[in-house]
Amino acid sequence: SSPVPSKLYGEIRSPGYPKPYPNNNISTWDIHIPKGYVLKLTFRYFDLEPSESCFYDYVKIKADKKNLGRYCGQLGSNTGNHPGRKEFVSKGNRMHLAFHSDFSNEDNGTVIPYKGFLAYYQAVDLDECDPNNADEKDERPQCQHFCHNYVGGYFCSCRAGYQLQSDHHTCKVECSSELFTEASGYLSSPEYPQPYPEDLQCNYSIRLQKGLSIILKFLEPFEIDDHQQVHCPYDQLKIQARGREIGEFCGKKSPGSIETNSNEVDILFFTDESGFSRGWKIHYTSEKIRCPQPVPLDQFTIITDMQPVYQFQDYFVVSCKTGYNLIQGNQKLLSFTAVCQADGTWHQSMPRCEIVKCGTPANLTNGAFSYVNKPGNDNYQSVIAYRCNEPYYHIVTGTGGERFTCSPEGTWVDQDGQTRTPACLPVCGKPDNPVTEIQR
Amino acid sequence: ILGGKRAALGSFPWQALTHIHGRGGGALLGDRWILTAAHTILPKGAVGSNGDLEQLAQEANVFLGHTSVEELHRMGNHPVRRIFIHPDYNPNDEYNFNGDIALMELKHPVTLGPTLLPICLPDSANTTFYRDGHMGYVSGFGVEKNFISNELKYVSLPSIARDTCRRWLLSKGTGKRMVFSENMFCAGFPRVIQDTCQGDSGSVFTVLDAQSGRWVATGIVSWGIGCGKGYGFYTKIINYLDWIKGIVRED
Repeated sequence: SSPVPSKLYGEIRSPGYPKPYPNNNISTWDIHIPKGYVLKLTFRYFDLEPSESCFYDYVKIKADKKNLGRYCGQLGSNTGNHPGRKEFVSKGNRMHLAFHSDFSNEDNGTVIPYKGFLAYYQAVDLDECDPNNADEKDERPQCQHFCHNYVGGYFCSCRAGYQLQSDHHTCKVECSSELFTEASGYLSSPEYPQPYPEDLQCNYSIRLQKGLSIILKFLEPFEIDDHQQVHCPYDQLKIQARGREIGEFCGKKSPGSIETNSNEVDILFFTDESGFSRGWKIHYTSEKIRCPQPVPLDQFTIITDMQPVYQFQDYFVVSCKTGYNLIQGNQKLLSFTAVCQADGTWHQSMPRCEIVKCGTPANLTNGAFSYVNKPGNDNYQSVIAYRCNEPYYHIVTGTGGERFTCSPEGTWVDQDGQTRTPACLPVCGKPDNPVTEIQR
Repeated sequence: ILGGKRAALGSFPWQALTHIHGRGGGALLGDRWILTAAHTILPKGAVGSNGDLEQLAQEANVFLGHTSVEELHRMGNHPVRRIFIHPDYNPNDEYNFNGDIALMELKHPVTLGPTLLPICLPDSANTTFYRDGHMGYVSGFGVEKNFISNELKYVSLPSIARDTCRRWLLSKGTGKRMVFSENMFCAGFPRVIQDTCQGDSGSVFTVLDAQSGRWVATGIVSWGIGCGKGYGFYTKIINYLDWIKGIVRED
């Protein structure tokens, strides 16, 4: 007897194959492959002395404590029992072969050189999850919830809210640390919409990336034990967002839809030892958290491409009307962008727009300037006019003249947009009191 | 100034009083240039004046803005940054005042007003002012009847035709040796005592340009033979306009 190494495939040959097998030979083989597989055996070559009921020479196959047959003969011979291409499949992971040859292989005084046989076996995965494969006294327990086959074995799993027990088959409610990280999904009380089990301490945590806001939508039916007078004395469904309690629910009135404005939500479900309510189911979705609609602080502020809704990572750009500066604190800004943060707030507060001031205009040597509108008003669009100390100086300006306007850039510019201050040039040859002869 | 009158405040607001090698005059151009005669800075035959213009600029005193010498001194002088002497001027040639023109740049521009105003330069094309008999005014703080004046005086004099000047000059002993160049003109009377004199050098001979209504400097008091005894000789400014503008505009 030769145990066959537990490979997942192999060959078995009659003694001396492919030479004729010896007389008076008994050989047995025990094929043993790992659990989770079944054995499949076929004869690639079969040539044994034929006889009625394979009385003389034969191969006997057994598996799962059953006889799978006794074979002998040659292909096409009338007597004997040739196996042909038949596949012998075990239910378990063992198979036993026995070969027997008698003292002669004569036929009418002629020795016939029967070659024997060449068998090929292979391990074939056993789909333990297929109910048909589970035979009646299968000691293996069934998976209570879900069975997952894989080559060479299988494993069980449980519905959400349940945990596989140490026997790897049964599921017990386990909802104390359910974690949901998908952008949307469903969660419900165990067995929903069947009545939920007693003594639950469920904690469903939804943890999404920052910047998302979770929206909870309760589906029908919604049914949690409650009391007419006392608020949720028996079973409670609590919803918390970032530790802040959003609500505690029970009874038959669905909470409908809840916008949590948070990327982290905990749903706690506590039940007492009794009750037949059908529980609850939530379809949660998420959307980028929203930020408050930006509101300009004054009438000179322009929010570019105002959107109806601003969500996480959205931004808005603020500018000012011409002639106004963006001011934040006391700082003048060249530009301003606010980004909606993960907590639904803007990363910086709205600036304001202050009118551009040009400051005191440049002094004019030997001259002066005067405010055309309001004295001392150096705001944007204010106008000043330069003049020289006439008649002793005369003004020399660019082509833009002597009137200057406070420009959006905060500089005083003439009509041509030039900033160059005029000049007062001396007036020659014009004495105040020129010599005039009277007497002639 | 001989035979002249006291100048009223504001009549000759361009008049400068200078003290360099003695008293002299000048005229304000723009708000920072003084036009004067080169010999007030580099006198003829002055021994030892090595003509170090930087040194002279440091020592020069220029007063502006009044007709009283006392007042001018009280108001304080205007320091001089740079001096430009015309290259044709030769301090060693006693009888040749050709190129007797200089510019002094003030360190600080002055603020103009009724008593301080620049004189205009003539238009290079307008030689009318040098025609025989064209009246002009000359002001100065120079000598009058052997006394240096404490007041600004002025006198009105006619420009004289060049031939007349030349003949007059030749009739004078010393005059024979004097150079009367194209860059000069003479003005005054042969027998009336109205003239400029020592101390007036550098002051300008001005005329009222009827067209523009402006007073224009046509000459600079330069030299003469005695005072009040005939014509005075003036540097012809119109011949130096490019030189003047080259310096003033360069700045």
